[in-house]
Amino acid sequence: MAKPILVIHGGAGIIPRESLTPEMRQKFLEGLENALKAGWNKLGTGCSATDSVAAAVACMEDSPLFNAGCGSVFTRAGSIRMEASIMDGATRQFGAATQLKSTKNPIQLAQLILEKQPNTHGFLCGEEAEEFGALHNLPQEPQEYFKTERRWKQHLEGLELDKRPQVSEDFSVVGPKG
Amino acid sequence: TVGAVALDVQGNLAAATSTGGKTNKMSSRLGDTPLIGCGTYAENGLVACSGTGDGEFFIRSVASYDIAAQMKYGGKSVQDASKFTLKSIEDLGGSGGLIALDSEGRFAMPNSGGMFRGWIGQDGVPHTAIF
Repeated sequence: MAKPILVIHGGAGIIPRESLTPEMRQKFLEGLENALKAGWNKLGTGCSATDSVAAAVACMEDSPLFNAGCGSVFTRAGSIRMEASIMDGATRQFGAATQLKSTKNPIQLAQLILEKQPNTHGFLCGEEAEEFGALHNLPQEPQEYFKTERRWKQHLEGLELDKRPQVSEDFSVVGPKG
Repeated sequence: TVGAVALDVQGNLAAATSTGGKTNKMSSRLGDTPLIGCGTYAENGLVACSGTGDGEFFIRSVASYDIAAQMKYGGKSVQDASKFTLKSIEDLGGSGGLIALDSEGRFAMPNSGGMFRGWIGQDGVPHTAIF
């Protein structure tokens, strides 16, 4: 019997230490704790590692703090496009999806693909991917569900920077990097 | 981007990653997150890995499998392998972070300048950190 363990991340290098207020810091730490507990509720009760990582990631997708699911960043056009993947180390099978705009929890779609058709259609894209999820009763949401004020502000700031010729190609100066 | 790696009581590893991409990306842009071997990888007896950061650099580095390959063929520890991979990403001009967990429960969380991260083990006590 192995000793179960779960490790998570919620993004890297996106907020300078000096600009992270104590309140925001606390919110992020609580968001991480919630994700750890969600994953541990699976892992600690004997569920699979695959179910555990999916639960932890879905919890962060549901939080507006993180750049995934609700709280995702905006495209240049002001829309939301999400992607996710999951891999089972036991079988080395995977499920992945990209160009998602209405799937509430992209990781659940990736897990569905892993469970249903990993060897024939492991990586799905766009509307057909979301239709596959909807067919299996995965919750769908309008684009408004995923949008947050904080991300919209980053989007507008990025567009302003984009207008400046000296930094027009330097996306590294703006917000999350994916 | 968010991600998770886990080892269950059966000794099985798994990895998952999800993202909205990067701010003001072109709508058709694909990142490393859904690409197995780049943003996500898991192999029993070896390692599970999830990445976050400059996606194109994680793709160029085949980052997640790069960690697995160093451990598989070079006998490196998960800490040394993940540190080396992140360094190679930084050398290319990218930045970000990784979480990697081996089949013995040892893990590494290297990052360029801070990463929201956490872990929980058998005692059920969550541990979190940012910088």
